[in-house]
Amino acid sequence: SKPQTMSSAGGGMTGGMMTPMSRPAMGGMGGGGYTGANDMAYNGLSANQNQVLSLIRGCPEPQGISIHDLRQRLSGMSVPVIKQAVEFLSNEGHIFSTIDEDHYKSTDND
Amino acid sequence: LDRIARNKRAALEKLALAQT
Repeated sequence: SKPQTMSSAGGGMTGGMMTPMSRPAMGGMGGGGYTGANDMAYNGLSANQNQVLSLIRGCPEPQGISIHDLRQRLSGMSVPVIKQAVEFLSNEGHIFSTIDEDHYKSTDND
Repeated sequence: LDRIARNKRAALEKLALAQT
């Protein structure tokens, strides 16, 4: 006769540790849908802002171009719109005011 | 026209910051 000790070390059922491996995949870029040549085309600027920027870039004078001049060359764009664009560009560092808050020059003058 | 130079420097810094 044998004892037949079945050391039943079975039951390896580690409890239902269902670690959820699902993360909300946060893509690297901050949701910028850069889908090409729409209104926001070139560098994240609107069409108006780009027009203003290129005019300012095109101005050779050391004191820059005045809002008034911009307005004259951008017939069809109203002063508030121009000022808004100028303000945005200035906030972004593309342009800066020179002799007063009415004259602007671009930083990237190449 | 110190103001121009100062503003330009500030703007360039902003630009550099915005482009990072």
